[in-house]
Amino acid sequence: PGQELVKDEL
Amino acid sequence: MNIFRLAGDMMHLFSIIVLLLKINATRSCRGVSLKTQELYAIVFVCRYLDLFTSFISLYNTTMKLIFLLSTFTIIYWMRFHKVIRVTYDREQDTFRYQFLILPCFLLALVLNNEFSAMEVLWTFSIYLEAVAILPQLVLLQRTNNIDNLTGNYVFLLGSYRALYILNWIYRFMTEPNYRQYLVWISGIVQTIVYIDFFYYYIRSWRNNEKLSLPA
Repeated sequence: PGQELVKDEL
Repeated sequence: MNIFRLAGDMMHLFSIIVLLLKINATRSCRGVSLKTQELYAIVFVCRYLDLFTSFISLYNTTMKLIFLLSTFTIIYWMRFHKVIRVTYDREQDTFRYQFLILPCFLLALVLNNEFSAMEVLWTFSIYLEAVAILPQLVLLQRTNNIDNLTGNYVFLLGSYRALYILNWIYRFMTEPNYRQYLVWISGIVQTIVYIDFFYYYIRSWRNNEKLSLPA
């Protein structure tokens, strides 16, 4: 969890 | 997306626009470090491999493509453009960036969230971005007459990093389970790298003097 969240930044 | 994140991304976008306009309008890349641009190209290529594997939003994809395309355009101009390549400060831009690339890659091999090719390259890009501005800062130090646009370019890039820290604080407070320690530490290191530059930039602006960095 949280992994996809991280990747939404540029 | 919160206001700090959006403002940070816009600063990043403006910094690139300023650089593109400067080089294109003056037909000169004097004071611009090709090494920093090449490091950014490596950063963007390694980080945005997920363009092929996942779709986050139209905004996200568009920004990634803009960053990639603009960086490669600048590199192309500096290396191959008939007029522009002559103005490149080759003798001054001597930072040996292999000493940044190798340690960052080794660190990414050891310190990552998951030992897979994608994840190691992504982590490598995070570490490398933290130090990618160093050749540019060294070149600015060696340039006696820093033109306004080059100074503004570095200032906008630094502002983008500072705003991302505010974005992380905001997200940490508003989103449950939002943690990304490697990104935070690298981002703080990256912002610290700019502090010295900020000091001289603001001082020259307040005193109405031309920006120059002490060697």
